[in-house]
Amino acid sequence: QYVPPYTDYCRTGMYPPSGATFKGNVSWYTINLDLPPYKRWNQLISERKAELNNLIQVIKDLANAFVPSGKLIQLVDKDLPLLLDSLPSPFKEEIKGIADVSGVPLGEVLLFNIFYEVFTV
Amino acid sequence: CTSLVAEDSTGKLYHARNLDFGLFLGWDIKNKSWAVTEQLRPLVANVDFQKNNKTVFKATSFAGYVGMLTGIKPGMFTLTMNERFSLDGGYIGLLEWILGRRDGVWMSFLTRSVLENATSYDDAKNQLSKTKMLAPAYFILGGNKSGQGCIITRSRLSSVDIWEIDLKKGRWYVLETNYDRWKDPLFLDDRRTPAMKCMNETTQAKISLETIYDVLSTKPVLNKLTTYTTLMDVSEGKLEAYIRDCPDPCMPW
Repeated sequence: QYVPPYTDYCRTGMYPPSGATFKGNVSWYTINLDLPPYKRWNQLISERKAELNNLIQVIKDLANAFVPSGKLIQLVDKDLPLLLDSLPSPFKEEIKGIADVSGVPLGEVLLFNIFYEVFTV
Repeated sequence: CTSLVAEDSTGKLYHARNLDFGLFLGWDIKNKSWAVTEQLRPLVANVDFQKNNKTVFKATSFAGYVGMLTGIKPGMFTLTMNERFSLDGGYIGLLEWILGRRDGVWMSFLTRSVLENATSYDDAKNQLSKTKMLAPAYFILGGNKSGQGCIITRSRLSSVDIWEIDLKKGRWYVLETNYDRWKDPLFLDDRRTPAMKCMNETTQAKISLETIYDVLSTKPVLNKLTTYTTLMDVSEGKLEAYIRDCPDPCMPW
């Protein structure tokens, strides 16, 4: 329904998940905390590199729609990485590792990781 | 987002959530979907964090995102986080961080750190309610003993409110969307009323991961922003997650 107040009925018998509202199971990955932080996410990111790039591209397209000059993304790529060293360990090393394995610019991976703080406005 | 912790008639605790994200981030008119939400779904991953080949905690996350929004420390506690909108928002904390005032903690780093290091439900509750943060948030925390379930409403500096399961008062579940519990939700975005209606219809006697999935599948609790549903059973150490979709007719949020 599109218009509040709520008048729909409570769903029953939806489990196990199937049908139109179920888009798939979620794969499992192991993150070995004994590894150096830089290497922890290598396997996961290697497998999801393309999907991560797609997300970042959509965010860049949105940013460029707001600021057509491309200066917002330039700021993210050039200046945001300066913030990395101020982040606590092991997060900064992990973010660096993800950027290197995925090929996504460091500032853009960092933006994804601090999205919550940026967008709670 | 919608998160809930519920206790069944035997004292067993369940914790579940819908993660909704991407509001106003690119509406695709043709496909009637949010651009960022669509791209987040393929990034959903379950992650088992291990030390010495033993599980420390498990979580549902996004590839490329090192913080945690949904997780379980088996046998000990479960944790989810919902976004809290406030004028004193994360952008102020971010600005302070850039200007060199760095005594706060980034939200998703705090949740991961709690999942990794907290030694009990009470320890987790203490850390989540007292640590200074860069942004406001709601933390939904479940434990492994009767009565251990709460919603911590956080400002950047401190806890504003802690709302707990209280069986003596008939409160066998706590449920949070994205609004302070003592205020009415925005009338255009009331997921709390339908979710509570469905929980009350289900009743404590019949609550289970299966019936909670039903609640989280009811529109508009399930909506166009929902990327995944995670169900957690702390005593069994079980976490299961499903990628969601909300075909029309469906609310955009």
